[in-house]
Parts: sequence; C-alpha cells; structure tokens
Amino acid sequence: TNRRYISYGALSKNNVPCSR
Amino acid sequence: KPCPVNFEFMNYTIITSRCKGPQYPAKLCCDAFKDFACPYSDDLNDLSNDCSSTMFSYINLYGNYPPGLFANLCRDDKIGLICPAL
Repeated sequence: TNRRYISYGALSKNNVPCSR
Repeated sequence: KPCPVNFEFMNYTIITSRCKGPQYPAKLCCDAFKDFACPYSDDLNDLSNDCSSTMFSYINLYGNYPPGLFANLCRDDKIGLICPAL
C-alpha cells in the first residue's frame, strides 16, 4: 500500500527565515 | 499558485486541544499535527502552491505556537512524516 506522508519540504514552511 | 484548500476557517482544535505549551510534547504535538494535515498531504507536498505556508500561518495563529515548532519537533522517516493509515 502506498502510505501518505507529509514531506520535509512542506514541513520546512513552518520555519521562519528570520531571528537568527 | 494559490492553494486549492481553504485553511482559514478550519477547526484547529484537533491540534490545539492536544499540543500545549510550555512542554509541547513531541508525540502529542506531532500526532495531532499529522491528524490535521494528512488529509491534505497531496496539496501540502506540492511546493508550487502556498498551501503549507498558509496552513502553518493559521496553525501558529490559532494555537499561538512558537515559529518552527512542528518543523523542529517532528521527525519520522527519511521521506517525511508518515501519516496514519486511513
């Protein structure tokens, strides 16, 4: 069966590109 | 490309009722996140639209979560977060 997944690419949108 | 899913008025309590600070337990938060997001995985994984950015905006808004919480907390497999079987 092919399982669904949430890619790390999609998950990485949770990161904000500021505050370093 | 706009997102075909409207994340604005969704019910986020599936996440906010289970994933709480200040601890944000990874298991609870990531399972809750997957329960919410997995039905939309096809659109979220399509990085040519803005679905995932939009969804995270609302998750962080409704849950008042720190930026990057789920990205930092959730790891499953090499390929990504494995969704529970339907």
